[in-house]
Formats: sequence, C-alpha cells, structure tokens
Amino acid sequence: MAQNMVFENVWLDKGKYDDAERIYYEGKAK
Amino acid sequence: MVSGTLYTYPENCRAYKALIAAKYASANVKVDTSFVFGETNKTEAFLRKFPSGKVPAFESSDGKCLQNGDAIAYYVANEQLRGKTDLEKAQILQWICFAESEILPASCAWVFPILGIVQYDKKTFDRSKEDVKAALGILNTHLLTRTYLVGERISLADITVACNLLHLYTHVLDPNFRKPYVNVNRWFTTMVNQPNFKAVAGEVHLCAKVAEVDP
Amino acid sequence: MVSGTLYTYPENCRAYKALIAAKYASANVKVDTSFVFGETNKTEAFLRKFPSGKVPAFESSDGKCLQNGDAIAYYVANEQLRGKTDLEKAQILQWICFAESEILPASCAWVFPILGIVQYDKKTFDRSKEDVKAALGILNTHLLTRTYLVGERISLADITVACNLLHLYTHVLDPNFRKPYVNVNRWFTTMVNQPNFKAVAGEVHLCAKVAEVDP
Repeated sequence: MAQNMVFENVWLDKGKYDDAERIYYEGKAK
Repeated sequence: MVSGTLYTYPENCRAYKALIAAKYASANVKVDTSFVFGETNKTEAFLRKFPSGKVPAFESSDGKCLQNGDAIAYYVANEQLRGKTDLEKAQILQWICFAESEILPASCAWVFPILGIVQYDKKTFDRSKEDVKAALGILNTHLLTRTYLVGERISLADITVACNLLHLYTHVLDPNFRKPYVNVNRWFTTMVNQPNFKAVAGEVHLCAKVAEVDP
Repeated sequence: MVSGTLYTYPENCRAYKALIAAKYASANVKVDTSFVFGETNKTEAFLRKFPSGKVPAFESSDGKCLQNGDAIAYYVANEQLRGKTDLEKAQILQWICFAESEILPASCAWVFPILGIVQYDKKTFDRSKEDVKAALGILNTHLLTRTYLVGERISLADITVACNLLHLYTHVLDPNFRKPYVNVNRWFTTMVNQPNFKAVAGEVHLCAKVAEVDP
C-alpha cells in the first residue's frame, strides 16, 4: 500500500508557502 | 441511484471517501479488482476516460467519468450527505477544502517519511507536526458543541475529514499527542465505528506508539 | 440573495473567486476596507468568528460565517454557477479540487521565487514548470471541444480555475511557453474579459516576457 502512495503528489511543503505568502501580504498591508 | 465502477489501488483513503458515501447512499459502486496501479491507469483506454491517469477514478454505469475522491463521493452521495441548505453545502465545501489543504499536506509530510515514501527532511517534518496541531485545534473547538461537522447528521464533510485523518490517527497520533483533542478523538472514534465506515476502512486501530522516522 | 462582508487583503486571487461569483449572482458582497491583514485577523473578535484567522473570510448579513474562497464563492453564487445536475455539481467539485491540488502548488512554486516571496530552489522551481505543463495539458484537451469547463455556461469551475491561473498567466506564461495551449489561452482570455471578472480582477495583461528569478 505504501509504495502506491509514492505516486500521490501532495504539497508537502505547503506550510512553507503559506507562511511566506502571509508574511509577504502582511508586509504589503503595512 | 448511481451505480458504477471505481478504479483505485487498495487502502487508498481518497477512494474510501467515495466508497463510504456510496454505502450511506446505497449506491452500487464496485471496485474493479482487475485494476493494476501503474499499468491499467497508463493504458490508452484508461487515459481517454481519465486524462490525468490519477486514481481514484469512477465510471458510472451510464458512462459518466469522474476523477478525485471528493468529486466522486459527491456524485454517489445522497441529499443528506451533500447538505440540505445552501449554507450547509457551502460549509461542507469549506471542510472538504480544509481536509485537502490543511490536513492532507501536513499528514503526508509527517507520515510519508516514516513509511519511507519520501526523503526525511527535518524542517518539513517538524513543521508538519505544528500544522497538524493547528488543524486539530480548529476541529476540536468546532466539535466542542457539535456531534458532526455540518448540521445534525453525518455528511460528506465528516467523511472527507475523517478519511484524511486516517494516516495520522493510525501511524503517529499516539495517546500523548492526541490527548488535548478530546472532541476530535470522540468524533473520529464515532466516525470509524460507523458500520458504513468500517465496511470500507475495516477495523481502525488508533496509534499506540508513534512510529519514528529513521533519518 | 445573499449579502455580507468579505475580509481579505487586496489582490487576493482566493477572494476574487467569491467576488466574481457574487457579481454573477448579483449578491451584495462588500469588502471591508478597514481590514488590515496581519492585524484585524489576529484580533479576538475576528478569531471568534474565523478560528484559523485565514482570509478570505465572509460574514453574511444574517451572521453566517465562512472561510475559504471556494466555499464563500459557492455560498454567494446562484444555481447556474453551482451546476444544475448532480453530475455538473460533481464535475464542478472535481475542477475546484484540480485548481487547488494541481494548479495552485505549481503556480506558487514557480511564481513565488520570482516575486521574492520564497527562497529560490532550482529543483522545486524546475519541477513546478513540468507540473504547470501537465495541468495546462489536461485543461487544453478538455477545452478542445468545450467553451466552458462544465456544461454550456460559466460556472464556479471556470471561476476557480481561472483565478488560480492568474499569477501564472500574468507573471510567467510568456507567449512562447503558452503557445501549445491554444484552447486554454482562448478560454482564459474569454474569462478575464467577462465584465463580471474584469470588474473584480481589473485589466489582466498576459505575460509578455517571463520574469526570471534572481537566484
């Protein structure tokens, strides 16, 4: 079962992008 | 009543959503046992119906083709699962998006390295635990006063969120980690013990000792 | 007819989905101009209504609270946008999930380093271009024989996919890169030139020269 999940493309580093986007737009808001 | 064939590899949590919804809606959905992941979904015939080659994929008896576990679950579901009012339907969509964007990435970033599916990366691994805590925190607050996520009965929201939590609860949420999330634990245990859920996902054993990754 | 207040920072493609849907459905959705991202969404009052603190967030005039751009767009939409049949509704959900899981990650991985939002990483950057090609390829095949993604009229599927493609088409899909995707270009140009789309997203200028990241 686990080997099948290798093909699942999941956004594993989504948290990094969420943070970066938040910081970017918070900066713009300021 | 919808009927048709589901193409997936075994133990695919995304496929569980459709199969569980079908149980509640008494839709006749059969898993194609001749399907071989990595072969069947690369054939011309399959790609003509399902261009991305991804599973789960569903073909109804009258020839309609759908991909994506949540979309298939919606199609085979009934009105109760889909939500009765516009607000309930919007809330269900909100939880589907929450399951896919707040739970799934964090779940895979934590569990996949342990299962050896992806390379261990300390920063991503540690970050995923924080994201899981944040998601469980939101669920726990929401479920303090609620039995189900939307309205007073089980819906696609419960099914999709519970399925996206399966890997976490079975591999890494040991008693110590999950202790603060009393309401989520109650709700999740109720969900996985529903006959229609158990018929698809089988006996769900909550993690007793968190599996560690071998860096 | 739904009415209410939307909380978001300016130029938020996720919020555009709700605002464009509201235009089509003549729903009265006002953006709270006093909202300051990073401040308002961290206040107790905001977090009580919107626990994750994320935007876009919507509060209807009768006090209903929703988060997530697609869920809010659904709530303020009308029957045409939501899909008329169960199959159309399932297909719309399929495209919403496609936009969020196949387009958005690749768009962020390609555009964010160029905008200086995240650190440049060659492997991720190069991989994102392949993922964008794959997503555009699927869209292009689908749109060969179709004007809109689902059924014969614009729906939430078109709105969500078009909004998730905005960054790509304006920052990095230069004429050379987008040349093979004739049907997507046709569909996207039609979308962004719809009065209701333009009223929200303004004039959309397709990328003339791909912006390069400064490694």
